[in-house]
Amino acid sequence: LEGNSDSQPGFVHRRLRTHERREMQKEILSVLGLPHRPRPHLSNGKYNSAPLFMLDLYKTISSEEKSQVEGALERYQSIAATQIPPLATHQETAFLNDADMVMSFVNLVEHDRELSLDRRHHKEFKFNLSQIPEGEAITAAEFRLYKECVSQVFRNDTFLLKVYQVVKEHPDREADLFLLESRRLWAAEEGWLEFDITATSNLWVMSPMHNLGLQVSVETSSGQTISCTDAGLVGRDGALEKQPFMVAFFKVSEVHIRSTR
Amino acid sequence: STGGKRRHQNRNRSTQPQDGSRGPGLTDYNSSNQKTACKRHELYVSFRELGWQDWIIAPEGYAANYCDGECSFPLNGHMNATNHAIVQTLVHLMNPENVPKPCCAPTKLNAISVLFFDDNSNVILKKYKNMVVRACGCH
Repeated sequence: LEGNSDSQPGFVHRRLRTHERREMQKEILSVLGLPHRPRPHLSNGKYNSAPLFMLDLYKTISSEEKSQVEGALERYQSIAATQIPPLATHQETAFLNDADMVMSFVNLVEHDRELSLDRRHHKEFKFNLSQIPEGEAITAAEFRLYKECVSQVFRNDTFLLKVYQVVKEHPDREADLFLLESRRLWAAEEGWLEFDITATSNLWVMSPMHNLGLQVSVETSSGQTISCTDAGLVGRDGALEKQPFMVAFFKVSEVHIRSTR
Repeated sequence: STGGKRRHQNRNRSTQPQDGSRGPGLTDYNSSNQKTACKRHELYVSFRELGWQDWIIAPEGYAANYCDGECSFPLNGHMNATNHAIVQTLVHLMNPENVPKPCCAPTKLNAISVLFFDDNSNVILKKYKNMVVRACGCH
């Protein structure tokens, strides 16, 4: 009974009756491993950077599985044509080949503390990793931030951008931080910046109470801290397709615990 | 009892590979009653049709297949049922009350990836390994 169901045009398309539709919804949700159909909160129906990035990964996968993406692509063509699409790098494609699942996480909180106690500008980001399905282990995770070109004032300057993991928060003073990465950038540089946060996100999954988010700060070459917005880093108030997000690649963890007989 | 013409037609058909997309009812591998032979049925699942396009980003839909039909004796020259299905058919013939016929079930499954939102507007890209039936057989 071999057949070639890729011949979509000749495929049987027929309108489902109500009960068939309900049965099919139930069955597909169970195959997808979902208890109910999700109801995402989409701002005015437009997709931001994370879904666009994930759709890029999806195209990479589906080109292998010869699945249909045109319809989905059409929906984004108008957006993508005018925006800068977040393209997956080679490294991400390698993670993708190895992964069973990829998740992008919405940035939950973002503070631009312009004048903190020691006058240090920084942005905070938090991600909710509590919804990860059982048995999935993170093989790689990235924090992605879009940097735009800056205004004339800093045009010929270089920035030192630092990403910290918040280790402990204090009500009356600055939080304890652990430096994850510091990167020197040209002020005029524009594009996506990726930061490896694999170890940090594994900690957050294993110990949710330690998930206190990330902080980003920027210094000029003269050591002066400037606001992330002045440095061109796009935050929640920037363009949808340049919003910061986090992406994690998962693989079903091989450790199988045998149930007692 | 099906008469010369049909048998001739049968012979033609059995030499060609099964092509489900030519529509139901054209294949009868292993049952005397042609309409209910064990075969792969096709139905295109459109997520838009299911009203799910707000949370499933891609694909638009996918070619769903399922196996349905009778597995009964005699099997024709192709013998594409598994061995124990053949034995089960014979035992069923001897004791139909107590021994069920072999069942028509998937023999080959393919993966499909689905991109969708969860309740928190996070985006999930997941590979589902056994989502699409590629071939059926009698077990």
